[in-house]
Amino acid sequence: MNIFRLAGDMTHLASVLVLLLKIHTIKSCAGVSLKTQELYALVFATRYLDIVTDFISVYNTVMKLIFLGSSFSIVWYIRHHRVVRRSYDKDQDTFRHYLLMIPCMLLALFVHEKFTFKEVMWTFSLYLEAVAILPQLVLLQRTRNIDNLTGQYVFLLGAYRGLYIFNWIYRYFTEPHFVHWITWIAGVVQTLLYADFFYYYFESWKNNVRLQLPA
Amino acid sequence: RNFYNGKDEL
Repeated sequence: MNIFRLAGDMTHLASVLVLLLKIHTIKSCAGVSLKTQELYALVFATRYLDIVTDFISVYNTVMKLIFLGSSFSIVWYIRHHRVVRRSYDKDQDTFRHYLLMIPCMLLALFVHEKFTFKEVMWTFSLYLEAVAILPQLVLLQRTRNIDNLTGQYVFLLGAYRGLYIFNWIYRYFTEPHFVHWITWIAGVVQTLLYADFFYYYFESWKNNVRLQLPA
Repeated sequence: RNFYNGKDEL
């Protein structure tokens, strides 16, 4: 494990904690896209099928359990918690997630390393994770005032993806590897989706004004 | 064989 990978995982963990903090303590999910959260729950459920078949490390298993548990509980909170669900912007969060799920599944069925159930599911999760943030970005664009926690959540998620790219570059030069360009392309696409958000995030930070994305 | 294939990542 290199420093970029660890920093990436910690940023990812921090993003989840920020979101849980907002939902659990403020009892609000305003500005949070349920569609994106459902997609993440599906991403982890399909990617971590190996949790029961392969053991990598205690760290790996614990982190997988955290990401599975947190993503499903966030979805549960937004859908069912008696107070939290009232703050959900249902009318704004209109992105149809099957428009992302179906193409990702088709792509995974045709473009993968091995045609096995686990491998296709793993590839599907990579493709889906790459685009899962889109409903959240669309929702942010529609939200006039983005609160600090929601802004930080998206920023941390973007930082996590960026750090993973540094991790791959580092591993490329230091470890034996075979080509897995699928991971590279999905990861780069995912990071690029945040470029626009990062630009406005830093602008608002520099000018000390509230974050707002242009429509 | 201990090739890096990304499966040890999260």
